Amino acid sequence: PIHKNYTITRSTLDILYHFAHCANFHLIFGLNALLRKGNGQWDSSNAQLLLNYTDSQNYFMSWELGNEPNSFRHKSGIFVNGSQLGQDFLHLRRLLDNYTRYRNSKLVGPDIGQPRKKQKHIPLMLRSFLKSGGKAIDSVTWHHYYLDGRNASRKDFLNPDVLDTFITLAKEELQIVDDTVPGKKVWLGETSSAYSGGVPHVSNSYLAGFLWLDKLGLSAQLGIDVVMRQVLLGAGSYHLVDSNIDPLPDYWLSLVYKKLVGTKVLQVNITGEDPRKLRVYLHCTNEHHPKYRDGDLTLFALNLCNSTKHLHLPLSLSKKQVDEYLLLPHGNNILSRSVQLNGHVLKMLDDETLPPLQGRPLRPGSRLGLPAFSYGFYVIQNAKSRACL
Amino acid sequence: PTWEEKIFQDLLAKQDSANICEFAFTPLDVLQHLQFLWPYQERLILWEENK
Repeated sequence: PIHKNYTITRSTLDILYHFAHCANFHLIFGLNALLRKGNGQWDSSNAQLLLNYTDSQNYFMSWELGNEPNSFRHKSGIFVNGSQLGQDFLHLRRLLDNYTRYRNSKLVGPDIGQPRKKQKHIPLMLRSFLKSGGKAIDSVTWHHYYLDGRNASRKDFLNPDVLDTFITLAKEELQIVDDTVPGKKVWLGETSSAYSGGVPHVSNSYLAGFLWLDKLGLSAQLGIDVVMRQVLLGAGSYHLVDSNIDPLPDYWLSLVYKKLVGTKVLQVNITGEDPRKLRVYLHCTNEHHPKYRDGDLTLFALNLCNSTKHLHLPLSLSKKQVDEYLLLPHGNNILSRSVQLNGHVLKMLDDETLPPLQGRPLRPGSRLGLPAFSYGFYVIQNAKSRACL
Repeated sequence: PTWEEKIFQDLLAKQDSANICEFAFTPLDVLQHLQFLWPYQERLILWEENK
């Protein structure tokens, strides 16, 4: 056992809940799965104390049980097999059903680590967990990192082979879910560029955005509805805001994505370029954006080539008004911790106010130009896409 | 509760529950204490992650 005991008090919970609530976040609380009885079953008595308290405070929240159970033995010396963990989730679901407030609250899990070459037990564990306890959960969660932060290099962040590894792993997870609990939603419960805190001086720079934006695009394409990012604020270098609470490039990228990209995903193909190095995604535009209308489209693209690339829209869209949101590193340094939107450095206006994110209108019929090693968003107005109406 | 949690707890208790999200005041000594602790905590978190 390398972890010291840590006690979460009522005050910790209060502060955590209010932080989430006031930020309009929905809190999912991970309960301790390592408290076990002599026969190996989960001991829920501590969870019941916690549920009694959160219920008494009218806290509406959702639940997880344990984190990366495939590593339990390695991290704590306690082995729990997939089938037992499934039974433990059923137990927790029954417990939640005893509370009017939590009867309909979400339970997600098992937050399993990604399969790696020498760890064949991870897919087996997920399969047996889902067979045993799949009906207890609302979504299947798994964790994904492209790289090991201790030995990855900056070149990995621009390597299409690295970006494509996500497709293989996600498809493996989706296949297991489809085989065992068909139709169940799959979420990324924790994800970032590199484990062990990220790659120093890289995971907090403009360069990290290639892995992040591509993961958002691929996840949506594959039907993964929720992507939870490691981490808002914390140790290492993959955080979204620094220790002064100033946003880093992946925060700005996430913000632009949230503002412009809707949840409906469309198929897009490009010709004339290697689609692995000029990666393009197409969605309906976010219907809540005040400037844009139903039927508008948002295209986002990543240029992994060392030269400027130009995209021509198909004839049916070529005369439409397009707003460009091009993100480039400040000072032409791909490792910059500042990012420019259409030539303006993004920074908070004060402690609480985000700057306006203004698109640059392109002349109708213009090509969409992406400089070497850059990414950007393009809103095609008045596209009247039937899928988006 | 820890020392800094206790301070927050007292402040939250004084706050009108309808306006709880308006709460934005952090006592300077709490801020300084948390900032003092952070470098150590950061190292500990990273050490545990690497393990």
